[in-house]
Amino acid sequence: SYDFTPMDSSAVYVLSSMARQRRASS
Amino acid sequence: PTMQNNQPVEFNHAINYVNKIKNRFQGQPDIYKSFLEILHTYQKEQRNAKEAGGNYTPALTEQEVYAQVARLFKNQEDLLSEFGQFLPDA
Repeated sequence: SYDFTPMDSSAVYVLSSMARQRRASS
Repeated sequence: PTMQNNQPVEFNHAINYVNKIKNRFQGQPDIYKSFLEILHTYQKEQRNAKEAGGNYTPALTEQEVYAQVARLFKNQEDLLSEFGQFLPDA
């Protein structure tokens, strides 16, 4: 289930911005 | 256009990954909480560094983030290797 708390959402935000940064630097 | 196409992929990957961790550590909420704390510390450090315009070295490097997560996710090799796919310069 996708029962996300605000804390979960911010983890998703950090992870996806990390992935973007990774792509930008590769 | 490329960025718009790639962003949802990264976002979906992140959602799936967070969901996987939540499910895996359902009985150990402290592990999941620690993981979130590591991520937030990393993000805060990155933001500090950005705001200081190169005059601040983040206290938490990508290597340290990876090492901390590795300690947390011991015996969960799949979660750790997937985490490595998110981390810049891993």
